[in-house]
Amino acid sequence: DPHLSFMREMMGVMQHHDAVTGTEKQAVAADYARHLEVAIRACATNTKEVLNQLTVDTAVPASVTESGARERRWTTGPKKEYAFKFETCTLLNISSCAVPEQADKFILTLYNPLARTVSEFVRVPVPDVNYEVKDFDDVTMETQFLPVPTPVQDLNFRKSSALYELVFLANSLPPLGYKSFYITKTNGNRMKPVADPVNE
Amino acid sequence: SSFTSIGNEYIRLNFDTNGFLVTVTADGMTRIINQEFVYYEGAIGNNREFRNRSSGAYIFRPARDQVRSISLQPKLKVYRGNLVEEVHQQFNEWVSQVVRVYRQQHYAEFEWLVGPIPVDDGKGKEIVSRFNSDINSGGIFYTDSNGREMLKRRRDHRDTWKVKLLEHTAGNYYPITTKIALEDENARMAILTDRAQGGSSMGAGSLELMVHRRLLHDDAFGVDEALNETAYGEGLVARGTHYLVVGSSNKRQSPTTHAIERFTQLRKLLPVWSFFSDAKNIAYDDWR
Repeated sequence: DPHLSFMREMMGVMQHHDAVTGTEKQAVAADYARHLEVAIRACATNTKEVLNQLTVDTAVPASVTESGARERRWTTGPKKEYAFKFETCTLLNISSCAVPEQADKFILTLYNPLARTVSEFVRVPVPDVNYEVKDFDDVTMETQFLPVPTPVQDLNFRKSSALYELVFLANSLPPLGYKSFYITKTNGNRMKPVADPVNE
Repeated sequence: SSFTSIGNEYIRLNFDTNGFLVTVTADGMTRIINQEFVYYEGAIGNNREFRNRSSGAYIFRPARDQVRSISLQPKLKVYRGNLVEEVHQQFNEWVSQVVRVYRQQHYAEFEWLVGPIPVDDGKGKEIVSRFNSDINSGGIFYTDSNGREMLKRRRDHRDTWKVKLLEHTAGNYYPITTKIALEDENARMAILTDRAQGGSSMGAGSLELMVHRRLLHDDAFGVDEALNETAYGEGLVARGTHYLVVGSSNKRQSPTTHAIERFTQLRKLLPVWSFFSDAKNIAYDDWR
């Protein structure tokens, strides 16, 4: 709750006409951004708690904690518990995200906030073009790689090792629900995307 | 043909040999639609009386109604594949854009990247993405009200009083929270935004949205600071996306172009959240 309350307070501050329209002083705008960043990072704990309470069929019977709250953990039977860190990437809009840029294997969990099933094309910034995407049904998704456009002005402003964007169709994301995909780097020697010749 | 074409069975975009978008085919019709980046020079006032204010954080006041062109021949690169086709346009060293059409989607995505806006000529600039079409919309266009009701606008006109516009351009700019559109008896063009922007239709068949601003004078409305955001010592680089939906204006067809706009708007403004987890010590089968 303290994290969510902090986020609520920050969003409360963001209702100010200056915050909505950007007519505040530069330093104030930077401070708004800083507060929002802290609030979003704080709420990552909530995301982790919620998404780690996935229960699977073989879940160990839910234990009742001393507070009486039914605590359910991500369990795969008696042997191991996994608690994932679910990183949100606030720079995805400029094709930058630490986990896919550095990890050889990572899980992408997509949450659909709409009250109906949607299928969305997902773009993941990656340093290479040899990746495989699988869903939980062992289905390998069709993928396509596109170069991150790196125009002149971008070079100074985007600190990212991602040179490509991995595109795949995340289909049938359940309403107000989520779906995860397991993405692995492969040793394949997939062709890098080549621009078509253009008539000038 | 010498045109470069990307698209799918619902929407197809054609680019001419100069690198500009020239026509869009959708709903069985091909309309002339071109897109360009232009800019207004910001007015510099002495801020003494109300009418002589500089363009700034609180007001949009171009020095003149004429826009300046940004590029006469953007460089193109085209990438094709099963899931998405993309045209990468480089207009100049501070404006570029990726136009993409995903498989089986009814819209085209224009991801623009603008900045740092050069001001070494001492002039503030307000950058606009402008879509010009042959849709005979007259002076009528539609802007949304906070993502819901579409309000009918008429250029150089106000419904409730006889307006005399002293600032012709600024007087025709409206707040666009999510959508601006125009239509005639056959075709309709709508542009969805990924954030609130200023927008207008400064000519028949034309829609424009302001994507970035860099001004050098305070507008004396109180913030006492020019709207001149910088990062790493240079002007800020802004990146965002416009979604173009073109189709028949016939309201009896199904789905109507309006409906396609609404569904696209909902998906783009309440997008899927992505969460990444490093899986270094968990094998796929365990994960399953």
